[in-house]
Amino acid sequence: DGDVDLDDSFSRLAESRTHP
Amino acid sequence: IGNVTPFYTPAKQVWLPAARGKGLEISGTFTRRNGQIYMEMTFSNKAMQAMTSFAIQFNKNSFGLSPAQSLQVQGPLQPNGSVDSSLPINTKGPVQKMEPLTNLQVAIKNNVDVFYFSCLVPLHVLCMEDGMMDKRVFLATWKDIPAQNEVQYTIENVNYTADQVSSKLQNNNIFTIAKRNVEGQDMLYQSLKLTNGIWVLAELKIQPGNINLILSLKSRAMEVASGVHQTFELILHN
Repeated sequence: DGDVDLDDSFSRLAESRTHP
Repeated sequence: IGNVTPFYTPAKQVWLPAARGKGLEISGTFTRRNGQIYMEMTFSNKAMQAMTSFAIQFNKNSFGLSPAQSLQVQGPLQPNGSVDSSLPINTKGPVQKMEPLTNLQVAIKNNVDVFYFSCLVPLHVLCMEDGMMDKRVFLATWKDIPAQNEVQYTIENVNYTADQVSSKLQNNNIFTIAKRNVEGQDMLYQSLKLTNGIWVLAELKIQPGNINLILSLKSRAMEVASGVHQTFELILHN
């Protein structure tokens, strides 16, 4: 499901920006 | 409840003091309604003769702003009289980059003389209603724009929750595409599109118990970043 992938991508982006 | 406001229109400022307008004082501001930019002005006659035959012209400017119709001033404007005028603006005029970017030079003519003044156009009136970037495009663009094209600002003293921040900005065409919470910290991913087609991507970090927000901006045209930062400040402090 593309939407689930997108949701994951934003979560990963937010994670990576919190713990670079 | 009670914290959500519609589009933010700054209070009118004096653009042409009467002393420089041979008795004509002009105060004004900019706003946006139904996808249309307006220049809202009040003309006050502080001279001892009636004023007629008003007209307006813009100098070339960064965003091609141009009057969409002739200036309508109900007249004649009698001594001690005052009248409001709302001028629709389009973005089809000649473009020349100004310093600062949102500077607009204006000439106003009446039966007395021609007067010149400059004003600053708040950048959010140039934010389009279709500025919500597709999620997939946002992720790709964020990754694609190199780190050196990212600028960070601290926005101090903001007493709103992430949802209030989001809705205040959305009323001004700055759209939240995604919201994530990482260890109690809210992260908003946002986009806006300026009338000239420039997209700006934003990340807003809101830490619990901290009234200072961290704004990161990415764009392929970073000269707009400082204006966008000022716009966030303006909206979140009004």
